[in-house]
Amino acid sequence: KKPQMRMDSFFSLK
Amino acid sequence: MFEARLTSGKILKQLIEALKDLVQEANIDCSDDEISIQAMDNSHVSLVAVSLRSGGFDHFRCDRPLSLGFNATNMGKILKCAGNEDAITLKAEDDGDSLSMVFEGPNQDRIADFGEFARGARGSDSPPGSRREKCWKIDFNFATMRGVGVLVVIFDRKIYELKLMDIDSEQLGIPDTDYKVTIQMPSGEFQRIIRDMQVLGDTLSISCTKEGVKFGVQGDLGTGNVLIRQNAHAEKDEDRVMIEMEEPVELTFALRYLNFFTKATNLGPTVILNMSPDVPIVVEYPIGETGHIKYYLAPKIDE
Repeated sequence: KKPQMRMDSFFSLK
Repeated sequence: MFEARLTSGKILKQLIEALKDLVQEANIDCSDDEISIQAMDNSHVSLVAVSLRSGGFDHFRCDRPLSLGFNATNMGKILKCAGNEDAITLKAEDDGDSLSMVFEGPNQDRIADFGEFARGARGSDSPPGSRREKCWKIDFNFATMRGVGVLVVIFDRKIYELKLMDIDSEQLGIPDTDYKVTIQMPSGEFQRIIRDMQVLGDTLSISCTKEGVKFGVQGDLGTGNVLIRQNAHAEKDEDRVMIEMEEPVELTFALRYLNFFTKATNLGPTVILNMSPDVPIVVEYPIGETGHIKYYLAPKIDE
C-alpha cells in the first residue's frame, strides 16, 4: 500500500 | 472598508458548499484585485484555493487588504437563506468583527407589496443607515442558527451579520508550475467517475497516455476502469475532452478527497486536471469569467 503524502512535503510556508 | 456585490450570489453559495466539508475555518483575503481563500484540510493532505477577481463583481471596493476569518459551516447556514437568484453584497469594516451579508431578491416589486404589512409588523429596531419605517429586526431564534448572528429583513432585502474570528492559517506558497499533463473534461462526467469508483475501493489511479486518460480502482469487490479519450471537436464546448500531454503520467490518490472536490461541480460545466509525476494534482473548476476554485491533492507515493 502506498503511503499518503501531505501538502507540506511539496510546498513551503509563505 | 470592504464592499463587494455579486449579482449572481449563487456563486458564493456554491463556493462555500464546495469547501465546507473539507475546511472548517479559513480566511477570506480581500485586496484591490480579488477576494481569495486558501486553506488546507485538517490532515494537510489537500488544499483548496479560491479566487474571485474584482472585475467579476458589479461593485467592488477594498480600501486596504483585509483577512476575514470565518467558520465555513456557519457561513454555509447563512448562505442557505439566500435564494439562488439573489444578489449578494459582502461588507466589512476595516477593524470590525463581523461580515455583513446582504441578499437582494431579483423582484424589486416586492418592496411595495410588503410596505403596509411591515409598518404594522413587530418592532422597528432599525439598523444604522436603514430606512426606519421600512424595516424590522429579528434576533435569530432558529435552533440551528442560535448565536451565529443577527438577521435584519428589509422586505426582499435580508441582512445577515456573520461573526468573524481570528484564524492563524498556514499559507503555503504554491509556485506556478508547468504540468506534464492537462486534461479538460465535463465536470459532471468527472463527478460520475469519482462516485462510481468509490463503490469499488478507496484509491484511484489516474493514468494519462497517448490512448487517453484511464481512471482505475482496485478493491475487494473487484476492479473498475474508465477510459476517457480526447474529443476536442464536440459540438458543445462543455462536452469537450481535451488532453495535452508532454509525457505519460500515472498517479494514485485517495478517492475520499477527490469526492470532496466534486462538490464544486455545480460551479461550472468544465473541470481541468493538471498532473506531473510525484507532485500534487490540481483539480480546477473555472467559475465563468469571475475566477476559479482549485483543489490540490497530495498523491500516494512509494517511499
